[in-house]
Amino acid sequence: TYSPEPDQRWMLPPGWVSLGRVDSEEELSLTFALKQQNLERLSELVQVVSDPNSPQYGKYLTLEDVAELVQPSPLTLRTVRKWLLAAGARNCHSVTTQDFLTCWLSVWQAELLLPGAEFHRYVGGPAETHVVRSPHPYQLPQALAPHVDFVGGLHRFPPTSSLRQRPKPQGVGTVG
Amino acid sequence: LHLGVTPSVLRQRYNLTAQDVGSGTTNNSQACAQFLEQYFHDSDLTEFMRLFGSDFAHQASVAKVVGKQGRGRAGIEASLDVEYLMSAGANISTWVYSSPGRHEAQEPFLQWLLLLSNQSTLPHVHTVSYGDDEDSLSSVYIQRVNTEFMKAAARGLTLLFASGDTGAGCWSVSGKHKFRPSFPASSPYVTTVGGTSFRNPFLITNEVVDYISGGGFSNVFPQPSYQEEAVAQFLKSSSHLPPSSYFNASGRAYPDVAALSDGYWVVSNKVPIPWVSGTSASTPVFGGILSLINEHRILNGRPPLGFLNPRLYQQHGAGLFDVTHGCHESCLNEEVEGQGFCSGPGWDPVTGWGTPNFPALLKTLLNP
Repeated sequence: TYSPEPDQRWMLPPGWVSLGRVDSEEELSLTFALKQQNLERLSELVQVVSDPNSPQYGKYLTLEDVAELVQPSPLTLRTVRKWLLAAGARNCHSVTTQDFLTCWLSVWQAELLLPGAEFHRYVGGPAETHVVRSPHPYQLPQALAPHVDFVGGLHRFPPTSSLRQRPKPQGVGTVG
Repeated sequence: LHLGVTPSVLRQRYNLTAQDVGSGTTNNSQACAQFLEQYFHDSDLTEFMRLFGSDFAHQASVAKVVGKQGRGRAGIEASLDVEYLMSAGANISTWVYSSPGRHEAQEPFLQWLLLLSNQSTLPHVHTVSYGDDEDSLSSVYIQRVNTEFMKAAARGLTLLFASGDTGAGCWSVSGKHKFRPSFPASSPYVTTVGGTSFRNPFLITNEVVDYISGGGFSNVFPQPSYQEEAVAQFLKSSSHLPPSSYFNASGRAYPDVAALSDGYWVVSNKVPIPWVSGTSASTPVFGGILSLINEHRILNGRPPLGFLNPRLYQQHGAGLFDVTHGCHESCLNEEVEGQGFCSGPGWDPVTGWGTPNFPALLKTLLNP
């Protein structure tokens, strides 16, 4: 196995509290980011449609054009689906570009599928949000390395707002 | 004289007349997205427009809400996003994306990216208030999200991200202080919006740096060719450069533009709240103004602006008020004494090219 995100920081954000491990029979929805194709070509296309001096300026791609360009290879699609179904994943949903796959699994299935992962429930943030995350890094079978970028839903917590209400500024002179 | 930023203060500062609103006859549209699990209430928008929206035509409600909206208390950020996107980009169809009600094991921002990859028809302009320290995210995640922004740019979507509210940021790497860039602000495929203040908070004057305005240089993404000249000019001419060990001068530099981020009035849960500040405020303002420019482009048979940066830098920020006074915050130590970068003539890593002067910006972005 290998760790797809060895440099993903794992730290409980301030204000979040662990409520302990999730029951192994609970259901989880995880998102798998599949490796795409033709990214060099995509980068070139972005340049030409965004450069006012280019004859292609403003001639944007449709979502279907982008899908045709970047969608994962048939081998990737087949390999990942086989791996997930063998692990008991169900209700898998893809997107038009087919480079994301969201599936439902039981906690015990997910912990078997992603060695090292251990799902805990946390609560925090201004809205007392509940999330399920793994405080330990996950691994993937080495055979998946050419096919999966990362698995979403394990480590990153919802962001917090940085808006502030400042004290009323001191009047310049007297403000009637 | 004014007691804080309202739509009419903004419209006056950025030279928007009562005629500068959407025509209501095009397929133009705009969206704001926030991932704080906050709710937005239409009734707040109604109250906000009753209080502050009488001198410009505007839509009374949002056109579409993506993600469940509950009956929970409204969040101030969700309220602010919508109220100022619909005040600057007035009378333009507006979507709100917020992610309450998603499954606990999902990442709200990732779910938004999946939405972008799954809907053929989306608004042209998206303003997003989300950011994390670059160093807290895995490189595979950052690179993949950056690819998702490339996909959006290829489709002609304009993505605007807040530059962050911690100035240059600060962290310690093996005992030495360094500035701390944030992502997605540091992606080369989005337009990043910094923040300014009025020189006099009670008058409509020229703008100076808001000290919180996020800005700096990426440690992950190399400098894109479209901004090399502008950044080199800044590094050559700035008289207040921090020690070079604090930042990666060859990284993607941001922000690209700015707008007022200080002292907003917001209506949330029916209560008018003053002095709200952050680049989450400047981002929808700049986004709304780009939507107005898209409106004119569409009416003239032109495509929407799409990924703006190559054009913005090519035009050397024409159509923007250049902000040349003030510095943003950074590490509190003897070496830099809490000061990060300082603004200067032309582009700078605190306010980018500056803030929108609508008639001039429209002139430079209408054709081709």
